[in-house]
Order: sequence, then C-alpha cells, then structure tokens
Amino acid sequence: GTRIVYDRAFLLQCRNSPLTK
Amino acid sequence: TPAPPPGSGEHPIQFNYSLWFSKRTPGKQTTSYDQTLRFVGSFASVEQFWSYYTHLSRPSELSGHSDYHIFKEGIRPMWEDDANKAGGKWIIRLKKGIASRCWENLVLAMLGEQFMVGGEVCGAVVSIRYQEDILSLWNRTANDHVTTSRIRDTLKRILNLPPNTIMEYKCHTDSLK
Repeated sequence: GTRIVYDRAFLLQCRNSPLTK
Repeated sequence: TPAPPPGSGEHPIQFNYSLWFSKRTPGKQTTSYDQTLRFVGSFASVEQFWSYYTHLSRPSELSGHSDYHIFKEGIRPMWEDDANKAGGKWIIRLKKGIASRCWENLVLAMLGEQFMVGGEVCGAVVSIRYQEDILSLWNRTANDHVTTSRIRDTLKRILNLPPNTIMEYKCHTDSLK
C-alpha cells in the first residue's frame, strides 16, 4: 500500500487545526 | 486502550502510536522500571497526537529523572518486548536546554514517516537527566546495518545538531548484559 508521509511544516500546521482539541 | 479511528477531517498516520511517561523517584529504588511506566494514550491521527502533546509539559520543564516514550501501538517501551529483543537504539546526548526542540523534531519525523525504513522503527524516547538529556530512537533489527545507517543519516538531517554531538548505537542485548 501507500505510505503516509508528512513533513514537519505540515504536521505543525495541523497543530492549529480546530480538530486538535 | 487502543487508539480511536481518525475522526472526520483528521489526518491518519501510517502507524498508530502510544505515548508513555516514566519518572524515577529519588532515593532507593523499590519499584521496577515496569512499575514506573505510565500509559498516557494512543493515537491514530496527527490531530489526536497534538491533542495529547499540547497538554503535556515540554521535556525541558520536567524535573528529575523523567522520560517520555512514543512507541508503535502494541510495542512496550522495554527491551523485553518481542519487537525490541533483537533491536537496538541510536543514542544522542544533548546539552541541557535543547531537548524540547530536538524531541519535537524527532517525534514529527517518526510520525511523518521520514525515516524510510519500512516497519523498522519501534519508537523514540527522551530522557531528562541531571547533567544532560538523551534522545533515543529504537529499531527492530540491530544487525541490519543498512537500516541503522539510514536512521542515523535521517537523525542528523532532522535534528540539526551541533557538529560535536556524539551519536552512539547500542544493541539492546548489550544493554542487558
């Protein structure tokens, strides 16, 4: 299957997502 | 407690992970390592990870002899676990003051699958000590030199460490002796 790869910048961006409680 | 499935709109990660915390109490050791280990929670998405992470003290703010462990779900952060028995770890000793930044970079690289070694990575640990702090990255197969070299190169790239930083690889079986 496909590997799910994220870079640091993207992961840091998710920190501010409203989904992150 | 298994990780809940990623919620709607969340970003799944390649592997689910579990977060653990341990702290050694000063003085005589009456408890085993196993007993000091506290399970914090498991996560299956980037957003679930941050939900835990943002509520924890940063490593540099911890006192005494404390460790955070993030391991793939199902692998206990100890040598005796089947996934770790034949494994080893890269150890990086850090001067006081940079552990929080380095730990975050290490964890993000692991969760984001930046190591490119398939299922070899078991987990990562940050150990807060009195004189120095220690990062370690554990993998399954200590004698797989292609994998351990690739992990070392990735660690160097993502951690942006001072040039005199020493990196050391230890097999868990050596630690047991």
